[in-house]
Amino acid sequence: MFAKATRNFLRDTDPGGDLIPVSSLNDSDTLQLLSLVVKKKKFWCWQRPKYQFLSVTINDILTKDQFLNPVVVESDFVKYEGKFEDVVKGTVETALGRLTLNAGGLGLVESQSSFGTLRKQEVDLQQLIREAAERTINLQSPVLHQVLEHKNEVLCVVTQKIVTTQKCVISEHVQIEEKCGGALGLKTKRVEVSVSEDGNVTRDSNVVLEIPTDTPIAFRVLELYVKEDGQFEFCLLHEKQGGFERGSTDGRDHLDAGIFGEFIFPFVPD
Amino acid sequence: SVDGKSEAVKLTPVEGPLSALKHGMLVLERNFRPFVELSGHHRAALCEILWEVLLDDELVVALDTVLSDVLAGGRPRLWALPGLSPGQQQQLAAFLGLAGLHVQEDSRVRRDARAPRELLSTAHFLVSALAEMPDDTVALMGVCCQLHLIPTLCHLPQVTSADGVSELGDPSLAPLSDAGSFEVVQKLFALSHISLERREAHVEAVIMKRPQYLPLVLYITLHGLCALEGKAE
Repeated sequence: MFAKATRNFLRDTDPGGDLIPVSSLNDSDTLQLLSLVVKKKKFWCWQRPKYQFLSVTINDILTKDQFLNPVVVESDFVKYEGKFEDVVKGTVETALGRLTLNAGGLGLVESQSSFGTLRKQEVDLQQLIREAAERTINLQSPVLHQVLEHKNEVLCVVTQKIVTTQKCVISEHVQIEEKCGGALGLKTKRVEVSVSEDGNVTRDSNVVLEIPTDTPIAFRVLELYVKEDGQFEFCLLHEKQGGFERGSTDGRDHLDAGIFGEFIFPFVPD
Repeated sequence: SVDGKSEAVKLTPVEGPLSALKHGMLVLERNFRPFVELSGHHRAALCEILWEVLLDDELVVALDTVLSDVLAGGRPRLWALPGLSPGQQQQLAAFLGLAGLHVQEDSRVRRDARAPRELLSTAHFLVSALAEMPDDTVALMGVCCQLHLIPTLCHLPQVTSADGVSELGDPSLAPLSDAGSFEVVQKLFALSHISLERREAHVEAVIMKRPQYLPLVLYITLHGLCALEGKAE
């Protein structure tokens, strides 16, 4: 539910951009600037990469006494109010009404969202890059052991986050409508986000989440390219891919790209 | 190879008739062969649980996460997945069991040594495409399953001309003659950046501008579902 609300938010405010939606409220505490995030490379070209938060920052894996002290810049991001009409609902009702399905229903989503005023917190990149120039990562750090085990994972650093400035309520409404003399059960599921003015929830909802002020709903990362001696660089351009300096593998199994060629498999894990 | 790359560029979905996809349909059928080769009982069970999963897009995403983790060499825990109800976890476990995985008592997922690796990667191939479909598309796909439209939709690129036109008189397209079914398919295609219009005795299917991977993702899922329904032979 939270994941859907944040994904809708980015679809509206940053389509095709670099911001990544936060998919779990549980990640809010660990999502701090300079936090380490593991990016799992996609198997196939159509997939979006997945991110997993580590509960440490880059300072925890630097060689001793090499801490980074970034300058943080804060600014207004946007006041966000969106309504996502359920464009398929009417059509499907018509079709199902005519075809009188006995199916157990279908889940369709209508979202109406307002995260209120949002703030952007970001690291001053120029200063960060300058300061990081002489630093090295301790590759013996226990935190890195598991990341290094998986060859299709890339270490990233959080450099920007979008946070709420008001309490918000995310609610899910599941409605079951009986049609055609009870022959058809049509289930619709809606996810709504609204600013909580007085802390009261008046809607008749099946599930309600209240998210507090300062909750991150989106973030941006920079990939790290880490050399065998621990020196590292931030990948500032899209063409530059992060990772660890080492051999290669891939996990395509038997699947046949055939004439699709790299159309299906363009991204080979490094 | 350089030649392979240029061939791939030619096949990337671009604005134009749906028939542009037909050259890739054989590849997709071949990739879903492990589904077709399952026993009838196994395939029916997998198909049934997938229909349930299609009604819950959060479950699709969770399934994709677990399968990706396992294929990357991990042993994920079902109860570590955020926001899943016990009922959803049961559905997830049922699907994983049929895809060749075993959920242990501590909820860790591991591979069943007896199950063929091809089945697992084929299941992931399908689920990863489902997980990338836009909101509502998965539910519409579920409706198409219930309306038995999947084989028709798989066949559509094959009978579409270079102008994007296909004749409704073609027996394989008969289900599209029904106005209700057509509307569902039209919406499903629109969400996948394919325009589908009916003009008296024919339909016109055209991939829209900047389709990204959406038409491909749609056809991967259609072929996967078709193979599971046993209609791919």
